[in-house]
Order: sequence, then C-alpha cells, then structure tokens
Amino acid sequence: TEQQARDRITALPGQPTVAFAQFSGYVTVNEQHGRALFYWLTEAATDAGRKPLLLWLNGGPGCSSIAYGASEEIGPFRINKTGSSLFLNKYSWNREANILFLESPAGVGFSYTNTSSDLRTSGDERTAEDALVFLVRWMQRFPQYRYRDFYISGESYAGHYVPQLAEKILNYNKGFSKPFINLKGFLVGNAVTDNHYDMVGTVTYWWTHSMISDRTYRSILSHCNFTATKNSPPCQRAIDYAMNHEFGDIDQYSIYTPAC
Amino acid sequence: CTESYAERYYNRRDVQGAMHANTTAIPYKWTACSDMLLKHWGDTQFSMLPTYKELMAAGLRIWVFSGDTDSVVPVTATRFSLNHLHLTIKIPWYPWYSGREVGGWTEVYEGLTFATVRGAGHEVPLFQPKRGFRLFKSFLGGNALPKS
Repeated sequence: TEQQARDRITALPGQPTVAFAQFSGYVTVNEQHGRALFYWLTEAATDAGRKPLLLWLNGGPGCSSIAYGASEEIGPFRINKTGSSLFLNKYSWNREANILFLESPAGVGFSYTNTSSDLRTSGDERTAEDALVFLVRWMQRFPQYRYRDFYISGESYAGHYVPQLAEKILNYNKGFSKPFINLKGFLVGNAVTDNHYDMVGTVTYWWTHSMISDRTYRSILSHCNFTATKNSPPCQRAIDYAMNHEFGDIDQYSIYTPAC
Repeated sequence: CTESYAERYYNRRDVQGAMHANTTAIPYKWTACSDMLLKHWGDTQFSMLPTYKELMAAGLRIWVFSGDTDSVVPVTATRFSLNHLHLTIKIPWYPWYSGREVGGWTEVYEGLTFATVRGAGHEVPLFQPKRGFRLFKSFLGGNALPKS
C-alpha cells in the first residue's frame, strides 16, 4: 500500500548495514480523541514472507515503549552508550519472526493523544481496546500479514496487556468464518499475573534469596494480606523497610547485576 | 543503564525523522516510561487467572517464562500464581539445555508451558539473550525445550 511505502525506514542514523526491511509510523486508534499509536516493524532477516508475525508489548503500566523490547531485548539493534549509533543484536528474534513493536497506550513514547485527559484515564480495558483497533488497522496497511500465523509476547505488566489483547482478538474473530488475525498463541515473561499470589511469591523470593531478614519477613507476613489493590499503611511500612534498609544498593530487576 | 541510551537516541531529531515519529510535535520529550500514565492508571484486573483459563480453553499456545534473578516479579510469584490454575502435568519438571548448559527448568502442562531462565533478570532477553532466543525458537516451533 502507499501508506506502507511511506512508513518504510530507509536507514536509521548510525545503523549498520542490514538485509531486512523496517517500517514505522502511526496508526490512529481513536479519531474523536486523536489517539494514535506508534509502531516499529522489523521484518525477519530471511524469508520474511513466510515467517510468523510477533507483536511485542512491555510493562509498566506506562512503559510499553521501544526502549525495552526493541532496543534492549529482542530487537535487531542495540544502542551505544552515547546514543550516537546502533550495533547488531546477535540473538535478535527477527531471525525467526517478523517483529512488531508497539508503543502503548497513547502517552507512551511516541504514541500520543490530542485529548490530555486521556493520560489520566488510561487503564487495562482501553489499552486492550486500542491495541485491537491498532492491529485491525495495521493489517489493512500491511495486508501481507493477514492470515499469517500471529503471536503476542511481552513481559512484566504485559502479563495484563498480552492475555487481555488475546481475549479481545478471540472475541473479535467470532465475527469471521476465517479470521484474518490468525492468533496462534502468546508467551509472557516475569509477568504480572495475580496481585495476591504474585505478592506472596515475591516476598517469599526476597526471603529465600536472603534479601531480607527473618524479622522483616515475619513483619510483612503479619501486616500484609495482599487482597486489596492498595497495601495498608503498616504493610507498606514493612515493605518500605525491606527495600530501604535491607535490599541495599542493588538492581531489583536483576539482583546479582551491579546497579546502574 | 541501557534505558538512558534509548532516551538519548530517540530524542534525536534525525532519528525521529527517519522513523516518521513525533510528526505532531508532542509537547514533551520521548521517555521510556510515562510517569503520568503510571500515576493515574485506572482499571486493573486483579487476577489474570480467569483470563488464562478462557484462553487455554480456546486452544491457544501459552508459554510463561521467568528469569530467576528478578525480584520484582520473581519466579516464585509466577509459580504461586500458576499453581492456582490447578493444571494437569503433561511432561514433568526437568532441566532444559542451551549450549550444553542448563538453561533453566521447565514443566509442560495441558494448555500451558512454564519455563525458568537461569541467570536472567526481569528482562530475560537482555540478561540471557542466547537462552531467551532458544526459548523463543521452541515456543514458535511448538516443541518442548531440549532435554540435553
């Protein structure tokens, strides 16, 4: 399509020579509010026409940007320290699939809204709705991916985004005898799954990995029940004590890695 | 630290031009995370477990993995949660391999595969790119992770 041609990336500044095609741009998901989501497609390095499509989402909420999946994890390019050039990721997932990165919801990264109140009213439901609209419209722009095997992946709070979008797609597909969004499955990593069990498991991890003392472990267990969306003040104090006085200066996202 | 490199790169005008980004002059800088969205996030589903049940019933391929050095959403959090799906074991717990090393442990259930990734933090493909890629290949192929 013409729009597809307009979205083609000739080359990114500082980029090494590559054999795969890239596209990026905006898809409007809500005309009334002026919400538009930014995507970046890095096609498979070989045989792109036959390989599946993978949509990657990150966490937050508010952090599903191209800083993570695309530039740190599964994308073909990593950024050097000065932000002046790119180098190749040897284990990029576009060796096996066409990878579509999405900055979601509106307000994250380059994705935007013309209605500023949208930034204070986002949540799971609208994020999933907008992502579905994005996908339907994106496949109109890139019809070669209609009916192609399609997967969704992500990490952290994408434990919400990914299954919620999958559920929306399944419901949408009920209207078609042969759905063009050919969703086959999803994979999620370190994913937020259940507020209660996640928190019980998190505190258990802190204790079994000697990140907190026995006393703090007992204090958290006695003050927290993790059944409400927000912790009670005594529970929060016990958790804050662990983080501020016992964790030390570590990278909580990778406990044996030196802090940045 | 790599997050700060992204902030430098994606705020360059020439990068934004090459990516057809920021065409409407967004009134704030590109950032990796939006604090505004995080602060005001509205509805959030307390548990995704009912949704998992629905999606498994629909026959989707579902894999859940966990880097075992993350303390934010750690492996025990995921295991405690998945445990409450009461899944039937198809292939019992075993270590999987990547490049002659244990890549982690895995168990295959009816409708869901769980795998840990050894030595990986929250962002598994960043900390263990080779193991993360191996996992992805097995997922795409619909194959269990290698036993040797």
